[in-house]
Amino acid sequence: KSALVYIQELKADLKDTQLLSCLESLRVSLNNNPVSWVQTFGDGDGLDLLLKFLRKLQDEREEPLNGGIGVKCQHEIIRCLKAFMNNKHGLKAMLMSAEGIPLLVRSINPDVQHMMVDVVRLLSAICILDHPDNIHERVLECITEQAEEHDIERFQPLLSGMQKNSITLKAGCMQLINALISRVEELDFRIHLRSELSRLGLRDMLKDVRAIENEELKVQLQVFDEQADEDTEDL
Amino acid sequence: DGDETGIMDGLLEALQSGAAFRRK
Repeated sequence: KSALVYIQELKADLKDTQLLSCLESLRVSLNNNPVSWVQTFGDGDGLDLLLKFLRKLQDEREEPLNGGIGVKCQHEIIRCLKAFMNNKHGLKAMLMSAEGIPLLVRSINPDVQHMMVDVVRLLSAICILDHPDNIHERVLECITEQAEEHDIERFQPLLSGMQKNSITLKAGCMQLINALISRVEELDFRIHLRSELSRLGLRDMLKDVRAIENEELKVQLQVFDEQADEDTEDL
Repeated sequence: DGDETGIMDGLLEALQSGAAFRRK
């Protein structure tokens, strides 16, 4: 299928299994076609359509008998966005879109662990981009605004993710925490962010997490500790 | 210039291995 056919399908306002099947197929196409294909998809409103669907699905209350298809569609959109952003053109389009980062942040949902893993990983990659606009600040701003909307502490969703059984999710949350903190230029603010996390219980939580035998998680814990130690020394 | 692919894959790998954080 051409990129334009997908755009037509997405414009047709598909629902449930039809939408899911379209998104699954789109993800494969975004991953396997040349950059020019992805570019045609993006230039033809493809990104806007994906983001529009993501917002719509987030706003909808899922019918209990719907088999969680809305969440599956949301997750598939996240996967499509990752594939879309895997080249310079798509990445630029996503960063220029006003809705892109806020909607990714809005997808951080500790109740949907497999999706949250992909979202926090994607956001941590966005944080470490070499970009003149300090993208990590935008990510942190969006996390802050999203929390304010729900009247919760901004890092609460990440700490809730840390408390889930999924080791991959724990590693993903630590990865985003590391990405956010490591890109901050001011020593004081890095220390502030760590103390904010500790106040929410991260330090205590890490006592148990450190006992988990998992390479990916250990790497992130080591990064967290080393950076904290370096900052303490500098202070 | 816009043809570079695998950007996210590269960043994700660097993050997971910890390489993305070794800059000091």
